[in-house]
Amino acid sequence: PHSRARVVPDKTSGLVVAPEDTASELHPLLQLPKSLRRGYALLPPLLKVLSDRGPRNWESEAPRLQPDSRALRYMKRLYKMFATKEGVPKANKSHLYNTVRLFTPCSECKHRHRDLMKGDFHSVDLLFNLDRVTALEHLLKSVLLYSFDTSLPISSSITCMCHLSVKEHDFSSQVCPSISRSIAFSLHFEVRKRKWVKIDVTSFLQPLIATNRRNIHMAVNFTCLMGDPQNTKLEYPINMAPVPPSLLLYLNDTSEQAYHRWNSLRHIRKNPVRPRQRNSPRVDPLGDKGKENPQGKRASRRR
Amino acid sequence: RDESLKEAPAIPPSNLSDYFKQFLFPQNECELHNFRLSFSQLKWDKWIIAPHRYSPQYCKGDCPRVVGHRYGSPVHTMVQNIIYEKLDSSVPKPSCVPAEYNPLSVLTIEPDGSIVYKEYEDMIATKCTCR
Repeated sequence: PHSRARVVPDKTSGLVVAPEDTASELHPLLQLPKSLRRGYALLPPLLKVLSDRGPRNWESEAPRLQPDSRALRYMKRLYKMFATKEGVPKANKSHLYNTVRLFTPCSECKHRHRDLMKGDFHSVDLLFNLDRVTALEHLLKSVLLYSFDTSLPISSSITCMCHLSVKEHDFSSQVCPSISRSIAFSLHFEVRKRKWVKIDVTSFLQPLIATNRRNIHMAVNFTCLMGDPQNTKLEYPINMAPVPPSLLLYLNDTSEQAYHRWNSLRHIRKNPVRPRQRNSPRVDPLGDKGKENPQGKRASRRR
Repeated sequence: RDESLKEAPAIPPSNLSDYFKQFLFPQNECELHNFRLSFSQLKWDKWIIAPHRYSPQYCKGDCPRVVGHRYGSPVHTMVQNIIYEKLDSSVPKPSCVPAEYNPLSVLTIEPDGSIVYKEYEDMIATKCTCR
C-alpha cells in the first residue's frame, strides 16, 4: 500500500491483488469491475483457472517451483487414501479437514555437531513460508513429516530425541531479540517398509498459525539411536541424516467452493429427496454459528 | 389432452405398442450424459497431479410438458411451460439442468512449490432436473 507499484498478497485467498491505480498496468483480468474482481480474488487457484477466459492466461502464469519428490510421493499416497479413482472424496467421517497443505522448508542452514557418544547429532534451521494458507482455511492439525532414507534393516527399533524450537522475531521491543519457544520430546518407532515418521506439532504451532503468521522459523535437533531403549548397552548410534522435515497442515476450508462433508451428511439426513438448497448456511463444526437451537426448531414445528 | 387427440391419426397405427412407446419413453428427454476429460488435454497436468481423469457429466434433453413427478421439479416448472405455450413464447421453456452433484478431490502444485490436497464442492453432476 505504501509504494504505487507494489502489489499486496490478498490475505483471504493468497492471490495477488493490485491497488486500484496500478490495476490497469497489470494483468488484463485485473481490469474487471471491482465487484467481479473481489469475487474473482476469492477463488482458489483451481477455480480461478476454470473461470479464466482461456488456458492461455493460465499458461502465461509464472512457472511453478518444482516440489520435492519425496513430498510429492507422500501427497500422492495421501490422495489415494482420501479419494476414489474418479477423484470423489471417500465418505470418511473421521476427519473434518477438506484441505491438506504440504510445505517444504524454503531455506535451511545445517550445523552438524558430531558427538560419537550420542549418535549423529543433527541440527537444522528451517523456514516455512505459509503465504498459500488463506484466511478462510482454519487449522485443525499440523505435523512435521520426516522421511528416513536409510538402509536400516527393516523392523529395527529406533529411539530419537527431538528438540524443536521456534524463533519468533519480536518487532515491538527496541532490541528485537529473537524469542524462541522450544519443546523437547523423545520418539520411539519401528522402521518398517514405510519410512515416514509424523510428529504432531499442532499445539506447538497453533498460536503462530492462528495469528496468521506467514513465516515460521524453527530449529530442529535430532539424535537417533538404534536398538532396545531399555538396554542402553545394545544401543548404538545410527549414522543417518534424516532428510529435513516437511510441514503438513490439515485445514478446514470454510469457503463456498470447498466441500463440507458434515453439511452433505446433515443435508442427506434432513431432506433425502430434494436437491440441496444452495444458500443453506454453512455450519462450521467447530463453531456454533448457523446452528438452530432445538427449542426454536421444536417451537416452529409445533406452530 | 384434446390437442393430442386432434393430432392422433384417424387410422389406428399398424403397431400400437410402438405408437404408445413414444409417450412412455419420449426420445432425447432430459437426462444425465457422460463426459470424461483428462487434465493433460487442457495442458494443466503440470500442476494438477490428481485425478488424471475427471468426469463432470452434463444434463441435456427436452423437458416433457408434465414434469412434476419424474424430475422432482417444483410446480413453477409447469407454470413456466404453460406461460411459454399459451401466453408468451419469449419466456423460455424449462431447461434441463443438474440437480445434484458430487464433490471432487484435487491434488495440485502451488506456484511456490508447495502441494495442496483440496476437496471442491459440486464438481460432478449426478442428477438432472427441469427448471
